[in-house]
Amino acid sequence: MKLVLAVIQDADAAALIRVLSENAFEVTKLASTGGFLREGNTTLMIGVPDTRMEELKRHVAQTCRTRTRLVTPGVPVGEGGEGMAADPVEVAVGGAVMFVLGVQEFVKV
Amino acid sequence: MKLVLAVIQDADAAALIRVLSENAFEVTKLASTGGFLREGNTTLMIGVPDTRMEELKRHVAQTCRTRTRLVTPGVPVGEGGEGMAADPVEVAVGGAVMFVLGVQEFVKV
Amino acid sequence: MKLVLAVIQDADAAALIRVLSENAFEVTKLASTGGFLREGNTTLMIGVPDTRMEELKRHVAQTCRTRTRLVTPGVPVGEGGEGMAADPVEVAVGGAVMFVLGVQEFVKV
Ligand SMILES: Nc1ncnc2c1ncn2[C@@H]1O[C@@H]2COP(=O)(O)O[C@H]3[C@@H](O)[C@H](n4cnc5c(N)ncnc54)O[C@@H]3COP(=O)(O)O[C@H]2[C@H]1O
Ligand SMILES: Nc1ncnc2c1ncn2[C@@H]1O[C@@H]2COP(=O)(O)O[C@H]3[C@@H](O)[C@H](n4cnc5c(N)ncnc54)O[C@@H]3COP(=O)(O)O[C@H]2[C@H]1O
Ligand SMILES: Nc1ncnc2c1ncn2[C@@H]1O[C@@H]2COP(=O)(O)O[C@H]3[C@@H](O)[C@H](n4cnc5c(N)ncnc54)O[C@@H]3COP(=O)(O)O[C@H]2[C@H]1O
Repeated sequence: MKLVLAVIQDADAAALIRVLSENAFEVTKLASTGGFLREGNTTLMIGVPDTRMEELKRHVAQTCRTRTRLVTPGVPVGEGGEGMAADPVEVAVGGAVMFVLGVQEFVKV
Repeated sequence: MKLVLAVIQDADAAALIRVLSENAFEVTKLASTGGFLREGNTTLMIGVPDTRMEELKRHVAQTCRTRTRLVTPGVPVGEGGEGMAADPVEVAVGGAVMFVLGVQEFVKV
Repeated sequence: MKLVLAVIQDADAAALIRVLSENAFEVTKLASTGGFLREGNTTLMIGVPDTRMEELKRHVAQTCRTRTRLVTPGVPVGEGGEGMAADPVEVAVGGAVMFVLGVQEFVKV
């Protein structure tokens, strides 16, 4: 058993959760916020048997899109920057970032 | 030191946190959502010395109840579901699901 | 790659996230609640290369402050205790509690 913590964009969360549930993956959703853009995103916690890791990665890759955001340097996106006249730059936000952790024990009560 | 991520039902969260605090376990609570039922649940993060793992499992088993939910197939619980005439089915929701992770280092600042 | 789960006080969250972003650390923020004081706090999830662990610990130690809270025994802070006449006691809340986990695989999609 592995525990995957996947940070994805809110825009892909409903579609990915549906695809995973339809393929008998179990998922828990946590609301989160990106440190750099200060915008809401989604962290999924997915306990998955070792043998299904590649299948999980495939579903995530097929469902989550890379997008770009316009960011004015020095003004965090979430704080609405009046007055900072610097030119906006494009920042790519990936489809998903996944941390795969080893599970020493899985207990269902 | 182990880090336990325990997904429990909201209905058991206050009782379990009280029992754990009274028994000198330290707990951090994260609001979460179940992927299948789309209903709110609770994820507890508990850093626990290896020697107290069995005691923790006992408190969780004694405090968290299994319950059943009526679900209309094809209509996620959290979304209301006018018009889908399929018969509802009973889904068991366990008392708790626990992922036990090894902690390489524990730092208090 | 390590995954650090750091529980910090809300009062230090914005400053720490800014310091980490300015030093090219990537961070995801989760809203959380302390089990004992029942007050909101912040859990940061930080995927960090092994070689930068000490630098990360330094930034956390320099940015997060220890504070004390007045607590009336038997009355959880978050629940406003009418009538419990016990004397309040001072509880120290640390700057940060960090769990360092080993990452078996890091995947960017
Ligand atoms: N200091 C910096 N300078 C310039 N550009 C920067 C930057 N920090 C981040 N970015 C860019 O901004 C995007 C959004 O970052 P944010 O922190 O809001 O949202 C992040 C964060 O919540 C999470 N994340 C990514 N790497 C992480 C890590 N190592 N640890 C924890 N969370 C991570 O995944 C989300 C998407 O990350 P992704 O890498 O696809 O996309 C990132 C990255 O392309
Ligand atoms: N491997 C895992 N990784 C991450 N999180 C996990 C997990 N296993 C369980 N969870 C979390 O624990 C909650 C309770 O799971 P439990 O298996 O007791 O109870 C489940 C299970 O009995 C049932 N269920 C889940 N997926 C199903 C599916 N594809 N088909 C039929 N029943 C399903 O519905 C109940 C509620 O599921 P829900 O997803 O709303 O809520 C789940 C989910 O948030
Ligand atoms: N092993 C662990 N596993 C998971 N999360 C952990 C943890 N150790 C600490 N935390 C998290 O870090 C917060 C601050 O903990 P700290 O030990 O600095 O500061 C603590 C501690 O000094 C004190 N405290 C906690 N439990 C206590 C108890 N049973 N009796 C007396 N004092 C307690 O109250 C402060 C606030 O505690 P609170 O629970 O509200 O908030 C905690 C909790 O959310």
